[in-house]
Amino acid sequence: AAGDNVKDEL
Amino acid sequence: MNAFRLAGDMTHLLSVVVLLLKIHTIKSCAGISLKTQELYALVFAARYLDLFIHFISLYNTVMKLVFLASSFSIVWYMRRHKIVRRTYDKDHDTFRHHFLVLPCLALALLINERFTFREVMWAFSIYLEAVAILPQLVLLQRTRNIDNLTGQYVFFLGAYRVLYILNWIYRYFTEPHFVHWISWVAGIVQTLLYADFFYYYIMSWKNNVKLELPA
Repeated sequence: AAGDNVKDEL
Repeated sequence: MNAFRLAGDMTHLLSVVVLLLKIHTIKSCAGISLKTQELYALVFAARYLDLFIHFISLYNTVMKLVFLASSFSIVWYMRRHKIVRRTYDKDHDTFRHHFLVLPCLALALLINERFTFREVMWAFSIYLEAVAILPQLVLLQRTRNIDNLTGQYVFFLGAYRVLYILNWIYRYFTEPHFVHWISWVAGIVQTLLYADFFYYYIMSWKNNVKLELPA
């Protein structure tokens, strides 16, 4: 969702 | 996932494969900084604390496990393996890497996205990764004969950082809500550290001479 800022990078 | 991100992850993976190839197959870690490898192991341990809590994707989980396992096994090889450890250039790998850890932790306590344990550890891992290459770059400067695999290892690591910046630029325009200033600023600093190395690496490749960094 917008603004969720999930850390999906390694 | 965009092409820059995938290419970045693949060059990161490739750098690890090159290093493992050197260590596992040639049984040599000459020119490789144990200090840098220890910092990377710490970086991944701190960053992937949520590995078994937050599931993002199978790709994400597998890559995290690969980076954790490879970084710790490289440290193990360099410290404990009876043949590999003899090739470690201890006398030139003198960077006081412990002095990087505390400032990074202090910075993470001050500047983070949220003041929680996991977020502070995440910020800490980002700051530490930015400077973790320093002992390796110093060791390269002191190494008279940089072998091809070592040069390629550092080159792929640097390429991974450049591709991550392109990935952020792409994400900035395609996913406006996706903003991690901490990783962007630290990532740009990290990439700049490679600038000097890149210059000499490309020159040596262009002129077809052995890579050597001026002291």
